[in-house]
Amino acid sequence: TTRSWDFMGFNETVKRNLTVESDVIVGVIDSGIWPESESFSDEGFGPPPKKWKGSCKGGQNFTCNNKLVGAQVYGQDSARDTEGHGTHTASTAAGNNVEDVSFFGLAKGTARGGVPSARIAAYKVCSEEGCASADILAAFDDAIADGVDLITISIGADSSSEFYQDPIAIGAFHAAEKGILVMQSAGNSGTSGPQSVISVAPWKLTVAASTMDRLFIDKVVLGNGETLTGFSINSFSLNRTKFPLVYGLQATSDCDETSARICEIGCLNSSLVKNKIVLCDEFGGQEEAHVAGALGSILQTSIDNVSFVVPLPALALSIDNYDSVKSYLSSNEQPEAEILKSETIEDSAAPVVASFSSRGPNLIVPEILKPDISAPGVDILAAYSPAASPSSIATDERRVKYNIISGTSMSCPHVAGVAAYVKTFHPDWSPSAIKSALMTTAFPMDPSNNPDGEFAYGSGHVNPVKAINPGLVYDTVKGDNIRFLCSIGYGEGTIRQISGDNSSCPENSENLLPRDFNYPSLTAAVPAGDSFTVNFHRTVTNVGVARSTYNVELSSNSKLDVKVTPEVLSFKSLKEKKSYNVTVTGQALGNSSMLSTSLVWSDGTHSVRSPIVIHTYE
Amino acid sequence: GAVEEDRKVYIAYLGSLPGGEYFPSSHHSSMLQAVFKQSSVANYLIRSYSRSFNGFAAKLSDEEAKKLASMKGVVSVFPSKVYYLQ
Repeated sequence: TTRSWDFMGFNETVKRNLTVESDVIVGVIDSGIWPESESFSDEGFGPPPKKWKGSCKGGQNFTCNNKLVGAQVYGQDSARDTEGHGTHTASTAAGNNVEDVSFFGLAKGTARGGVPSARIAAYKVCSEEGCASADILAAFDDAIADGVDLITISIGADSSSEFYQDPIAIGAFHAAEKGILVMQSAGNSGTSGPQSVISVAPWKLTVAASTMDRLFIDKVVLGNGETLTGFSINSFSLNRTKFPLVYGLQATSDCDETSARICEIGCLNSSLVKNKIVLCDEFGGQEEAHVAGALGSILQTSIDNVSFVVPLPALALSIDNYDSVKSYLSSNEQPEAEILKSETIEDSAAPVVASFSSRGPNLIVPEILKPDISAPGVDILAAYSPAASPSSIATDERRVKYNIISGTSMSCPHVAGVAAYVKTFHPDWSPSAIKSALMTTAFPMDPSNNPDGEFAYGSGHVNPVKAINPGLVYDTVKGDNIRFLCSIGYGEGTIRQISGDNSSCPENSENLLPRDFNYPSLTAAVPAGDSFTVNFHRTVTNVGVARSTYNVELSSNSKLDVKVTPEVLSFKSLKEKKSYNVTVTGQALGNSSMLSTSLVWSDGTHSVRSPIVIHTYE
Repeated sequence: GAVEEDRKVYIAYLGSLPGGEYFPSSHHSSMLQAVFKQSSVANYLIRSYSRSFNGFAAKLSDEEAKKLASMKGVVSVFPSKVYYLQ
C-alpha cells in the first residue's frame, strides 16, 4: 500500500468526507488481527459509532480500541493474528496512514488503508489448519448483526460450489439483504485455467489480482560475469562476494533424483551446501535450502512478475534463465555466483492480471461474469503480525511489522477500501449500487497484456476517484436476488425459506434468464457451432445530474453486432430509472471460446461502461 | 446408532429468521432430537446461527444429514469444509 493507492490515482490528498468515514465500520473475516500494530492505533479516534452493536471478544491478551472496535474468535483462544494475513488485509482496507515503513528498506513509503479514518471489526475464523465453513458462517451471522457497513473476506474453497452449499454465498446473501456489500477474493487458481474462479454469486463483489507499476526484481551475477534477472523479495546482501554454486542433485545423500533436483524437504546434506548457493528446480526448494543451512539459493519458477519474500539470499529464475545457470554450473570447475539484494523497478505494462488470479467464466452461473473487478494484489506491503515469519517458512526467524505478500487476498481489501470510500459519499446507496459504481467506472484493462480478457479482470481495474461519481448505477431492488434464484431453478418452498417472507417466483419464472439480472456486466453463454442472437434487458438509475442525457457508445468488435434500444436515455430527476435492451448477434463460435466488447453510456462527463461477453464454455 | 467417529460437522441452512416469537436454539435442538430420536443432543449441536439468519452446525453421520435435509424448513445441509486464506 506504499504504492498501490497512488498507482490508482488515489493519492493522500483526494477529497474525503472524514466525519462520515469515521462512522464506517469494515468487517474483516480472516485470520485475526494484531491489535498493537500502528495501523490500528486509535490516536485521534473518538468512541465507536452509535450503530456499532458488536463487542470485543478477542479472547486472551486481546484489547480493542476506538479504531479496532470489535473482535470475535471462533474455535480458538484468541483473535490475535499469528499468520499475518488478517493483519495485512485489515490494514489494506482501513489501516491508518503510517509513514516511513518498509520491508528492510524495500518499498519504503506510507502504508495506508483505503479509508484510514474508518473503524475495523475483526472476525477470526482461520488458523494455520485453514478456515472451517461452520466458523465462517458464524462470523457472517455476527458481523451482519453487529452493524458493520462492509465485509471483506479473503478466503475461499478449492473450487466453486452451489450457493446453498457455500457459506460465503449464504452469508453474503443475508448481508446484501441488510445493505452490507461483501467483497471476496476470486481465488488463486488462475494457473489451472478457465472456470477456476471460486466466488460466483452475483450479490458479492469478486476481486481479481493484478500488478502495479512497482516491480520487485533480483539479480544473480555468475562467475563468468553474466547477470541474470529474476524475482524475489530478498532483503539480504552478499556484500559483493561470490560463493560456490551446487546443484540440489549433487548435494543430497539420501534422496532419489527427482526429489533431489527440486530440493525436497530432507534432501539436502548440510555439509554439502554450507557456504554455498544451491540450485533447486522448484521454487519451494528455498525452504529446504534454508533448513539445511545453505548460504543462498537459485530457484526455478514458472510464475513471472510476482516476487515472494525469501528466508535467505535467493531468487526465482524463468526456465530459460535457470537453464543458463545450470549450463554455467556444469561447464565450470569452480562455478560461483553472487545474489544481489532485491530492488524495485517501474513496470510500464502494469496493470496485468497475475497468473495466479483465478479465471472465469463462472462455473455455477455462466451468464454472470466473474471475477467482477481487478485490483492490486501483487507484492503489497501492509501491516503484518510479528508472531509470523515474513516468508511463511518456520525456520525464518525474522519478525516484521510490515510485510510484502501477494494473492487475490491482497486485492480484495483494496476494493473493500474503495467500496467504503464510496459509501462515505453515498451512505444510503445499496450494496448493488456501490458494486455497480465500482464496476462501471473501472479503468479498462489492455487485453493485449491480459490475454484472458474479461475472464481475468472482469470490468477492469478499480478506479477509486471515479467510483464516487458513476452517473448511473445498475441497482437491484428488493426481491431481485430472489428472482435471480428463481431464474436458476430454485423452487417456491426454498425461496420462501431463504427470503423469510412470502416471496414467490413469478408465474413465468421458467422464462426468467440469469443474464437479465440487473448486473453491471453483460454475459451470455451460447452453444458452440451455431450463430447466435442474445438479448439483455437492463435498468439504470440516475445518480449523477438530475437533468441529463446519456448516449450509448459501442466499442468495435468485427465479430459481434450489438444493437442498443433506445440509444439515448434522457433523465429529468435523480433516482429516475430508465430501461434499455441490448441485442448481440454473431457467427458460430468454437468450443470454449469467448468474444467481448463493451457498451458505454456517456453524458459527456460520466462514462458508465459495461463489458459484453459472449462465450461457449459449458 | 451412528458410530461417533463417523460423524462430521454439517451445516444446516434454514434461510432467514422467521418473524414473530422464535427460539432458534430450541428449534435447532428439536430438529436434532427428531433426527437422533433422543432428547439429549447438546453434544452434537456445535453452533446455532440466529442473529442474522437461521441455521446450525452439528455433528452428524451421512445418514443423519440426509434425514435432516428432508425435513420441512431446511434449505440445505452440507458438510463444513476447510476453506483457505487466499
